[in-house]
Amino acid sequence: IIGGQRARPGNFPWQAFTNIYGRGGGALLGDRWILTAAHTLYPKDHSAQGNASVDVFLGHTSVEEIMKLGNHPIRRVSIHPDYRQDESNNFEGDIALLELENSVTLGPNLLPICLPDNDTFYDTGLMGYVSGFGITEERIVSHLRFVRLPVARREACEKWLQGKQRNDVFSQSMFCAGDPSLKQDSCQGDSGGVFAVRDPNSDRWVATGIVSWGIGCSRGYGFYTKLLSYVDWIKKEMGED
Amino acid sequence: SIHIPQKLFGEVTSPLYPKPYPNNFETTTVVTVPQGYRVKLIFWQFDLEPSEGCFYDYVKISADKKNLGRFCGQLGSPLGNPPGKKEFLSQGNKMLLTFHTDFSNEENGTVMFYKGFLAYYQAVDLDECATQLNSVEEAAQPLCRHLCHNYVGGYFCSCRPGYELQADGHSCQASCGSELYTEPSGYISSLEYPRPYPSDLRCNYSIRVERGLTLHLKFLEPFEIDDHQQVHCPYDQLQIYASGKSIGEFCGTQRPPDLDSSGNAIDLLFFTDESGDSRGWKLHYTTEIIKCPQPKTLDEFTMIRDLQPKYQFRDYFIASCKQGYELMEGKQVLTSFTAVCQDDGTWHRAMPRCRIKDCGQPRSLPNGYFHYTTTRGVHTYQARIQYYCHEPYYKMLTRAESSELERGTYTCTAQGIWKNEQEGEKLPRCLPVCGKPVHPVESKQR
Repeated sequence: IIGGQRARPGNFPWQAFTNIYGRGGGALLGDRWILTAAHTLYPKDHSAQGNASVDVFLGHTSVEEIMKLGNHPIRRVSIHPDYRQDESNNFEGDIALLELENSVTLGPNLLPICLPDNDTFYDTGLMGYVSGFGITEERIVSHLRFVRLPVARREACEKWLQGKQRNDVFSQSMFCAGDPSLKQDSCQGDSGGVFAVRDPNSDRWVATGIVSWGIGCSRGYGFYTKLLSYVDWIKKEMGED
Repeated sequence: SIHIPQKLFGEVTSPLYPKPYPNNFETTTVVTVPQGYRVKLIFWQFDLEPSEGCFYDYVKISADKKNLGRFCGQLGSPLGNPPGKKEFLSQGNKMLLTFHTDFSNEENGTVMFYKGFLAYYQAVDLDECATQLNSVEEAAQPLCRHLCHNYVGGYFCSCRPGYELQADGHSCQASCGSELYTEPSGYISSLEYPRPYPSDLRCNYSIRVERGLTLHLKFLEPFEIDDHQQVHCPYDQLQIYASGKSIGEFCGTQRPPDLDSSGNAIDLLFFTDESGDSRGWKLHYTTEIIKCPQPKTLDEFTMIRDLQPKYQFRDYFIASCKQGYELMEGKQVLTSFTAVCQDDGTWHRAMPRCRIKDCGQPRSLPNGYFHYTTTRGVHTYQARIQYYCHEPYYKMLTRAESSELERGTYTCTAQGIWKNEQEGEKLPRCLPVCGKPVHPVESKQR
């Protein structure tokens, strides 16, 4: 997290800490599902065939403490079928679900987040929070940090990408957040964590995006998997949960 | 003589019938039917020369060495002695018809023609026993010593109880070694009672009635068995055993007391010596069905279905419990209970007890807990608990029309199962609550 601040215990109780091909994040859905980015399991430009161990930790803001609480074994990994590991410039379908072997007991430091049900969560300028154990200004962190970012205008992000002469795919199943004028962003190690907004109508926190990709950190916009596009797939994978 | 082959029925006619019979003729027809039958004969046609005393032409009938009549003339005519519709009956199985004609049939110089006769005979059963009665009257030897039974074509003899038919088929000899009485009531007496009993008897009278019946004996007057003033029953004696146990030996003129055996088996042994002239004994036995004590419950929760005022052998009662209680026989739980009244007047099973149903410790609710809304720790019939979810992290899943309070209420039912009114045994579900951090991120600095 660039330009953010240290999270207090219970600020982001859905935050998961993953260690697969490096640090990553995730969010708790229900009491036995972890939502994360597919590329934390199948990184781009990586020859690994998904046989790395998947370690998932929950329930604390300290890396040391969260690991002391123990790894949560995974029963099943589900990668979205649109995800293409071999296309380094295409993060379409960058979403995955991890089913835990055992349900977790919820408490103040461990609670699930909700899923979006309409497009208003993606209105331009809507402020959201991104949290993670990823790097901050070239430093690795030992505590969970977060940053508050606005949902950016799609056209601005497209124009920004064109200005960078990049051919990265920015599809309708993604959205961008941040601002080139701000020194705030998510960064490496935050992937898989969620972009969370508070719904003032229901007073609930809703995960609207998954930290997916960006060009550098804090030099423009960050790109997120748009969860509203994948709610049906998530529900299908989770079944009656 | 003409012997007609033995048949059960047939006809006898005069020669040349229905043409005029010949003169100067005499023949005797012998009608025979099987043994055990009599011969009955009747004339259907009769047309013979009439004469005073049937001197010229006649038919003579005889049977059993007796002459049954001499007949002539015509049916319906006053002349001669026609037989009319008279039936002739033999005592034995044979009847003889003698037909006689003289040298001519003239009347006032005119030759007359007579057709003769047509008689029909049939075999009718001979009641040999009736014959025996007649024979007794006539002081002849009876066919049967005791009892005679007629049947069509014959008879047979039998003897009174205590006697046995001998090989000759009509004699009876005292034989009372194994007399069995199985009717629920009846009379038993010494042979020939109230006339003197025979000598040298070894009689055994067994009464065996159905299980569940008790036998009662009552001796009738006169009671008279040869006795001696100083020695107990030295000559003749009556021994009584109830269910194999001796009740006593009796003789003299004092009849035994009425006896309640409380069993379904009595044996009477009657021994006589070679002499004596006592009249013997007679008893009337009756039975009464055994009764069981009135069933009584051991607690206020036991119920007896259709309680009867009396219970006797083979009757039964069904016990059950009030709602919420279960039948216990010792430490064993019963699904039903039936007790049957036995032949000794006892119930085949002891009365059960009823124990209140216990639903056991309520199941723990994942991510939830429960409280007793009735007495804490008591989980018997009608106990009630309330399940809750660990809020605010979990919330109970309910149907649209139901509240968490309703969904979480469980009662210990009469079946011994915790049940919710709407969902039955199924436990409620505590679902995770999403998006409600207890300590959400806040920014104070502006």
